[in-house]
Amino acid sequence: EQILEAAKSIAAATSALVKAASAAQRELV
Amino acid sequence: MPVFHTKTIESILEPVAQQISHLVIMHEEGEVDGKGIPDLSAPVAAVQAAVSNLVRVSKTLPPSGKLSQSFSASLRVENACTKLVQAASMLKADPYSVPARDYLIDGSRGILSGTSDLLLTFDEAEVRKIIRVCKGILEYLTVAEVVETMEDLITYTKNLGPGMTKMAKMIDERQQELTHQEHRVMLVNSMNTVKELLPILISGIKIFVTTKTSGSQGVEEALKNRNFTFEKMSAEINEIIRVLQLTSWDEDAWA
Repeated sequence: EQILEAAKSIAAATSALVKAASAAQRELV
Repeated sequence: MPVFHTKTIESILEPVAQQISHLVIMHEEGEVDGKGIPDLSAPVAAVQAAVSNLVRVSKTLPPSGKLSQSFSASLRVENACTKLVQAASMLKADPYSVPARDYLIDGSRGILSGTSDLLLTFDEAEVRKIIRVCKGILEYLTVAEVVETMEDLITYTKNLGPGMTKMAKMIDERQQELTHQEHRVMLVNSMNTVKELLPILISGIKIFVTTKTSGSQGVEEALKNRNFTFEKMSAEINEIIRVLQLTSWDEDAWA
């Protein structure tokens, strides 16, 4: 359960990071 | 063909995988059009914190057995995170840095792959739990061979029933969890066959017991029928065990 929760947190943080990188690129177009 | 083996893993990783694919496309466009990426220190710090938590949790797990694989997967996630930190640092200095974009993509992919391995390791542990129950049933089925009285048969039926119900429930939950449709169908079909054969086995044992007790003819025939059903059930349970261990990759390799 703990690992599952930890994996979910990593996935959410990575998703937010990648989204931020993609959005930032879009803003700079 | 689904990429992720279970719905739980899919629900966790599919959104990240899509985001990364999107980033790769933008990266390719960025290289052509010269688009920049500003400071990503804050979101990278959030990933770092989540990874540190994972490493901490992994260290609390037993060092023996297959769960130790989770430790090596968490190390890979940790290494991938280092790349993200480097990428953020490089992008802070140069938002157009191509190596930084590569690090960002490699790091994100590494986290995705490491987390996927980690979740698969835990999924394998869940599958092993189901297999233990299946093997318990397989073992108990063999007791049919020593049932020679009606009292034995009552005890046998009483003991087999709850185990069979537990196995059916676990298999049903597992099939619902799988993303691979063919594996789901295989599990459902085999489990249904086992359920259908159970009363036939009990009936077969009963015929054998009554025939033997009364000294009537046909003991050999009754024995053959009982064994045939027992063997068919065992074969189906072994098939369930095989399918439980399949992943999409195995199926492709087999095909």
